[in-house]
Amino acid sequence: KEKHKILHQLLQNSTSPVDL
Amino acid sequence: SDGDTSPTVSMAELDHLVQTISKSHLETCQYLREELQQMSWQKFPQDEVESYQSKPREVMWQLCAVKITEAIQYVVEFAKRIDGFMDLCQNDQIVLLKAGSLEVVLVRMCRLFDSQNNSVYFDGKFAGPDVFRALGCDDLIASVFDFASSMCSLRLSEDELAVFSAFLLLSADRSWLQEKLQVEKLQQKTQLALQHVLQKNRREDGALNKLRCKVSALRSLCTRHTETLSAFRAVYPDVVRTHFPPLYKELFGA
Repeated sequence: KEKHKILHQLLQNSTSPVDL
Repeated sequence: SDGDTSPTVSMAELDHLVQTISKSHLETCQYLREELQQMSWQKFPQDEVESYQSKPREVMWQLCAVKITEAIQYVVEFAKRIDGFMDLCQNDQIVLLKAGSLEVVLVRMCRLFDSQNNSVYFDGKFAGPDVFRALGCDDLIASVFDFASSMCSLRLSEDELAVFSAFLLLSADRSWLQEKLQVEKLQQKTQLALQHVLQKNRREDGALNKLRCKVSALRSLCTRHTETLSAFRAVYPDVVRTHFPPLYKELFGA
């Protein structure tokens, strides 16, 4: 999990930290 | 595909699938169609081209890594909105994104590509391959431009681009998948949707095969990107470690 920390975060967030 | 395992899907279901994938695609494209129409397709003037060319190699690499990472974040959001993707186990979600997100970025690039001038929207204006000379990988850049140009020549509509992108992301033949069968089912359904949208848009019979050829071209480009990155990292390990976006390193850094 540590290896893909950001991907995990992006997948778990209801919206990604991009200004969609 | 094996007829016995192909799912039975009604036309109405396929229509619905195409609609939802297209909606997700449009909601998660970095640039909206209206924005693209307003773009002046302005090319970088020569002095600005030279300014990119004279950047140190590592600075240009960092800039491109940032741009690729921004584009990939939108692709992650697209994947999350594909029916069934979030029902896969998290290992498989990550495997599919690691293998497929750059492929989708390259496919989406044709929306931002000006075939007449062989240039792509980058950092505010349209850039030809010469803008990327400082990266030190002219062959890879030329291949990426050739790919974008060949994608453009297919003149895919937004719904065709959307379903093709979903089809790429749901590739069941990626290494390290834990629930391969589930991914296979999703991909087969997406392939039916792709066939359906191509027929509906009255594409010629060979259209699906042309897209299948693009899959192998994309795989080769992504492999070359990884190899080129690893050659760069061998020379500039500290630059990659301290200045490259963490998401980019997770996806490609190994």
